[in-house]
Amino acid sequence: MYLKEVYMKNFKSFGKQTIVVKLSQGLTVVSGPNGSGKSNISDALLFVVGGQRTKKLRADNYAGLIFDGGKKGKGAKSAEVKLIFSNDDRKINVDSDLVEFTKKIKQKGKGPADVKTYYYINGRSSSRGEFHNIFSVARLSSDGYNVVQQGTVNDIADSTPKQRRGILDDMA
Amino acid sequence: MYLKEVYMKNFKSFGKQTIVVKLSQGLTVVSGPNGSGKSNISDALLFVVGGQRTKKLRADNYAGLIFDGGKKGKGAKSAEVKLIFSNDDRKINVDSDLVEFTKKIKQKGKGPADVKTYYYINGRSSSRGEFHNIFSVARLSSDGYNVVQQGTVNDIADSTPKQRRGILDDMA
Amino acid sequence: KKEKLMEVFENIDLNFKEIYPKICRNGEGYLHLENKDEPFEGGLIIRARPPGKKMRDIRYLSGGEKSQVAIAFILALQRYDPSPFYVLDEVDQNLDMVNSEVIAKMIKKNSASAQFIMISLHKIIMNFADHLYACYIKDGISRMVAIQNIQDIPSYDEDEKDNE
Amino acid sequence: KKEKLMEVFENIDLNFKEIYPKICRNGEGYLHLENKDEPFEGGLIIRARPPGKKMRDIRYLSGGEKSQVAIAFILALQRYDPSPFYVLDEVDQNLDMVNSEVIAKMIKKNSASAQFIMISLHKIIMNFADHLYACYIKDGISRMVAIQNIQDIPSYDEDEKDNE
Ligand SMILES: Nc1ncnc2c1ncn2[C@@H]1O[C@H](COP(=O)(O)OP(=O)(O)OP(=O)(O)O)[C@@H](O)[C@H]1O
Ligand SMILES: Nc1ncnc2c1ncn2[C@@H]1O[C@H](COP(=O)(O)OP(=O)(O)OP(=O)(O)O)[C@@H](O)[C@H]1O
Ligand SMILES: [Mg+2]
Ligand SMILES: [Mg+2]
Repeated sequence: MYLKEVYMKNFKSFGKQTIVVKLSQGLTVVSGPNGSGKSNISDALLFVVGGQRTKKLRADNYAGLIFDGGKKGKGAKSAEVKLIFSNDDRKINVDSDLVEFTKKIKQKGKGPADVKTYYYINGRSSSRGEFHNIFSVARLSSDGYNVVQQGTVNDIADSTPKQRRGILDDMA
Repeated sequence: MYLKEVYMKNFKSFGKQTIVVKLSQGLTVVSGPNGSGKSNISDALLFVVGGQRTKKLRADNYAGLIFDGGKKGKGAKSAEVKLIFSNDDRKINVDSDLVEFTKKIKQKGKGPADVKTYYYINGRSSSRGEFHNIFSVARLSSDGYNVVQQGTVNDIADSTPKQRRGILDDMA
Repeated sequence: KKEKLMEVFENIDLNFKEIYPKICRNGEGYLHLENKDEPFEGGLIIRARPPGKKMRDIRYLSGGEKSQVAIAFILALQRYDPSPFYVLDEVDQNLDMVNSEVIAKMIKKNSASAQFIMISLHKIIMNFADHLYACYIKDGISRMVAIQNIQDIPSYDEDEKDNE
Repeated sequence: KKEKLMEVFENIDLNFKEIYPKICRNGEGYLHLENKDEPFEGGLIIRARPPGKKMRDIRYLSGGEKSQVAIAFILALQRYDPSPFYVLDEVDQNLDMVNSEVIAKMIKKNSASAQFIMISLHKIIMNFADHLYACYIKDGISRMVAIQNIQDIPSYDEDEKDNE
């Protein structure tokens, strides 16, 4: 089981033209200038496998995750991230060789909180709870330290002894 | 007026053999591997022109600033930093073309707090108060942001609005 | 609750003692609970001895040395609770080229048994990649391009000029 | 007290508005007091628009973009309260090579009227130095060597091996 493809459309700095990132097993390195969107890719992964906390995604609320139009354009109304896993070994508790997890957010009204969230597995409608269960069984959820966001190394290096013990508490 | 030479002896990772750094006006760049002692040079400058706060010098107390002997050796008993300024324009309120500021710490007893501090200007005995007055008049003291320690940029980037206003309060 | 914390602590300390010497090439380090009897009353201390130096608390190490300790601690946590895929976003930020290379080699080795995505500005890390992507941005819209040959990495100079 | 703070704020905001666009090459930014009437009741907001993007609070910028804003803020403070000598310790840590070079050029220019000491791991910064020093350590003892020619910088590989 591994992450095979990532699709991003109108998610943060990724615009309306869907961006497809093909991955394989082993080590993939992403580089690029400051502000080019590297950490937004990690946010896209967290958006699907992580919990609800938008603070970790560097946005005030889900509306802040929708592409704002960039230099010239108007902001989009919805954003979508799709993760496709190769699942030959059935480590993901879904009976198909490829499993597609899609999370979509749509702005319904004017307010930043008027955003509706949609979850899909292989095209059929799902829920946050089902996503969470499947990801924790497959050990894909981000509760541990498998997604190390930018700045985490500095945070740990400068943390207090109590904060560090708190990390062990979470693991326990 | 500019900083012409820095002498360090038994100060942090600089050992008993006095290290002399000759400087000139313009831009001096210091590079080197992790842990080689670059930031300790900035600490040596702060030790002389800065206030008493050892926390800024990354040590528990003054005893922690004395060379600990490194891999094989025994710790030293005293540490010394000397700054020599070129003072043709007499911006420093001392009547000599070169002004030598020397700060020395000596371990008197076993306890970490049993350290005595000595101040010298051009070889004659001085005091913390005299150092402080001369440095603030010459605008050399580190109360502003003229010594930007490692990590300060990250600290400001991640600071809260109240902390940032606090920086303006200090300037006022 | 307390037994569980002690079990976690012992495992992660063991992992840390194995991983840190590899990251700093020959030093040693360990984790220590301030209050072993009542662990929830105290914190977790990390002490390390970079090669050629005396043992110190993480607070008194250099910026890069602290990063090495923090990375070893993160990898020790990951080993205790393994996952099939990992993302590491600029963990090598404070490291010089030699130490960045050590981390890249280690992650490359770990990538034999799990999928790793590393984000980095250091070219030295790219040498170890099985797949390389360059991210760039134009008019506020991000794009990604797969790089076949590391020489092809669009030097940020061209990219940046394009930006304006 | 309040008048003094407002005077400081106005000056530093003016400096920031001038310096930030030079650092990020064509963006804009400003400082803003949360509570202008009672400044001590509120904080200081920093907003910035990197080139090609929309205006945002510093919190939502990328790591490197945040560093650029922070550096501009520090230089704005320095301009308000000038000193004859400055030390900048790895301020370019989060920056890519293009942005590091922009900072180096700016500091080089400023070094015509004040003495600057910059500590950096990025080779691109060294090109701008009037004087270059390499720091290295053996058996826990630091030494310094003046470098005449940037090619002479002992590649950290040799240094490091020596360390053991
Ligand atoms: N909803 C959004 N719409 C458009 N752009 C956004 C949105 N949210 C964030 N951004 C922009 O995305 C950019 C951040 O990109 P990101 O943090 O991924 O950069 P990076 O490549 O990691 O850079 P660095 O090397 O500096 O860490 C910022 O400029 C930010 O303003
Ligand atoms: N009293 C002391 N005696 C000996 N060594 C000391 C003393 N105090 C600190 N050190 C050591 O000095 C080293 C720190 O050096 P410094 O912080 O200057 O490194 P640096 O060159 O800035 O590295 P980096 O690039 O990682 O920031 C540390 O390894 C620290 O343990
Ligand atoms: Mg980033
Ligand atoms: Mg340093």
